Amino acid sequence: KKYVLVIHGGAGTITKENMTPEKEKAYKDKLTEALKAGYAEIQKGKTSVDAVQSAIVVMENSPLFNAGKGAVFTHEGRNELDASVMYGKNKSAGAVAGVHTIKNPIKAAIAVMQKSEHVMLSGKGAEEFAKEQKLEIVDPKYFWTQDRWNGLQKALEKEKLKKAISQNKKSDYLEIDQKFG
Amino acid sequence: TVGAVALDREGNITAGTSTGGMTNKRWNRIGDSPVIGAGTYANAQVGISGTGWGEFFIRSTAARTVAAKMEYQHKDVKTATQEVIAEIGKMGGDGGLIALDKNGNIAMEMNTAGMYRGAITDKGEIEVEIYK
Repeated sequence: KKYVLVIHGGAGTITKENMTPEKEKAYKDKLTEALKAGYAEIQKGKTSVDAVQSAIVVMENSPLFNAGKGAVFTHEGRNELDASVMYGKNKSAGAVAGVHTIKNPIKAAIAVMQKSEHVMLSGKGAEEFAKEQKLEIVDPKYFWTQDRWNGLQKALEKEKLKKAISQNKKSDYLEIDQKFG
Repeated sequence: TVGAVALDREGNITAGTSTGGMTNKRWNRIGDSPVIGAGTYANAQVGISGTGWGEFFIRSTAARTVAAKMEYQHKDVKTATQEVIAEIGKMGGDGGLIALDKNGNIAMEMNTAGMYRGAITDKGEIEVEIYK
């Protein structure tokens, strides 16, 4: 078989036990939608950059994945996004890091790659650049989802408990298993 | 984290990655996703996108190492990707990598319980998997 597009939506402690059939179907449907979106670009004769953008935008716009809408929260309760892209033909590359208002960070990474002399822009500057490039800017509230908010509250609780235990000089056995992107 | 690697009709490869980072992170911590060579890399031969414990992917320059193993050691995409994931595992890190080479061969490797992943062939055949 000759593959033309491969995608991922994150890795971690994903097992049958912590998945409902409905949720599993939703993930599979969204991954299929992303593959079809990227494949359509290739079929139209567009570049692999277009195919990657289309596939990733589908996942960024879905609350199922930790990117774009559905991104996890920082300690301060903000959604902070990063993205990057590299084009193999000429090894051009672009990235944005620590942005809060760019609806589709992958588009910003592509804009950095194609429309600037830089490789990585971060924070407010990256957001200003995206605005100049006429990319869609959204209120940070757009990225807020209940599931991810609950995830942060759980992590904060665990952290509090861990701190309390360690202050009591007891074992430091509680792990925070929220390290995944 | 989400990612994609594509091969177009001209035979050119692009890799991309996008993420919301890590729950409860502080100090403007940035992981591997926006770091070229760590979470994302592409050349004329292969494209790679990663997901996992970012610090380990940065320290092992994961994505570039897959490409280097193919370029200098002439390893195939699957072997190169498996080796990098194994090396990350030995360091204590975990996660997964997807890769696509110029001949349309793929690798989707992980050392975690699962990874949301999918691929499509030039004929439009779709494969989607979640668990290991």
